[in-house]
Amino acid sequence: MNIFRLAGDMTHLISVLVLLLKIYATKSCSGISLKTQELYAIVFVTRYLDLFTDFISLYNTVMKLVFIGSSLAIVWCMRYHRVVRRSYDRELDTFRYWILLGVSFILALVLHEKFTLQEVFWAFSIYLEAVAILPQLVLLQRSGNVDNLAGQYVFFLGAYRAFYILNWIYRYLTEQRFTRWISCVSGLVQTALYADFFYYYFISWKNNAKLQLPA
Amino acid sequence: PKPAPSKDEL
Repeated sequence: MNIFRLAGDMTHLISVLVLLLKIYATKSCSGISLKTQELYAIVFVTRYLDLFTDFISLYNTVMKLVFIGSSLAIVWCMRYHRVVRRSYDRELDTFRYWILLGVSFILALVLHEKFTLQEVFWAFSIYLEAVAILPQLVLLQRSGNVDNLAGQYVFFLGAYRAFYILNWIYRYLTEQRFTRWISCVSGLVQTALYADFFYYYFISWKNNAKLQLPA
Repeated sequence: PKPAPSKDEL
């Protein structure tokens, strides 16, 4: 565990927990894409199948359970909570996410380390995570502005990806270990998707103005 | 270098 990895995990954790707590406290999920949240729930469930087969560390196990639990709780809130579900921007959240699921699954069937159930699902979760933010970015784009919650959420997720890349570089230099290319290429794609958003986030922060994305 | 055990990352 190095400082970049820890910072990455913490910003990831903050992004998910802040989202869940704010949805619950304000009873509103306006500006948040249910499709992205469902994709993340699928990502965590399919990636952490090794909870049943391998023990890495207590930290690892607890974090996995927190990620699975909190992502399912967010989906539950947005879908079924009597009050919260009314604020869901259903008509703006129309990204055809089955395309992302299909492409990721086919890619995982073709590109994986070993042809076992666990390895194929692991690769699938890596590919899916890389593109899972797209429905959220499209929703932000369509609504034309971002409230604090959605903006902070995407900001922390982007920070998490940036720290993970630093973590890989650090591990390469200090542990003489290279990150598996499946994670590496997917991670770079994922981080690139945030770059555009970060640009506008930075501009709005600099001007102390509400975040406005171009139509 | 050896491959990093990617499964130890989240």
